[in-house]
Amino acid sequence: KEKHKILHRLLQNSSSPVDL
Amino acid sequence: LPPPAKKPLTKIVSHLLVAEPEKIYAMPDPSMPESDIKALTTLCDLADRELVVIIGWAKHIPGFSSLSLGDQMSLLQSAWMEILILSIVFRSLPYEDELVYAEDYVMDEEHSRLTGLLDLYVSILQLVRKYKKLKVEKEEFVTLKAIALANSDSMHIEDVESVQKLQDALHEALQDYESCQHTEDPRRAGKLLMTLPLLRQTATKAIQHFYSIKMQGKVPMHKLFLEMLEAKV
Repeated sequence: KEKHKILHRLLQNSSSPVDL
Repeated sequence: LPPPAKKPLTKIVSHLLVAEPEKIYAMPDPSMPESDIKALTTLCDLADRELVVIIGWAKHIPGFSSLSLGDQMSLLQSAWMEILILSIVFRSLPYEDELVYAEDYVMDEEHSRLTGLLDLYVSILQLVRKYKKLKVEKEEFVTLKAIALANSDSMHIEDVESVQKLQDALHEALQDYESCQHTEDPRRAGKLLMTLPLLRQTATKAIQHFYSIKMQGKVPMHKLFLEMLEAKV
């Protein structure tokens, strides 16, 4: 995860996720 | 009797339509002289901004955000180029032998040759022709994009069962859509799914090409694009 810092950060910034 | 309730699966397709990102533009730097380096710089910058949008879009796919953060990362790291290419393909459908990287950045064969992107041009155009022949609709395109993400065959998935559940839900949404909208062709969902191997093959080529450009070090690349490129090789 340390190597993929930006992806990790962008995924953590939640924006109204939808669940099944 | 009340009308039968809409199946939740049809809801997935309508949800994916709403989640479709806004257009983004390539905006090539007007102060830079025209060259292959300028074209590649423009494309890498566009891809970097599109990646941010794709990550935001993925979170709106029903079920994606319930996966672990690690599995969300693994799926995106495997499928991002397929998603980028599928979007180029869909934008290029109304055009003749041109690839619409963005509405303000359309490349023909000659431009692709000069940029060293002829192989990629030929492969993407093969996909465009397949979808033109099928007259693929926006509903199908958004569902296929989500399927490409869920079906990215990452080797690092922790919770295989949950990813399978996501694949099944999206697959069912596509089948459900086709059985309602395309009763004339009972094999249409299969035909659409059978385009995915060429998409995978094209994305692999694109990754290899942009990785070799990165190694040559002549084209500036933003951090997210580099991060995703490195995750694939």
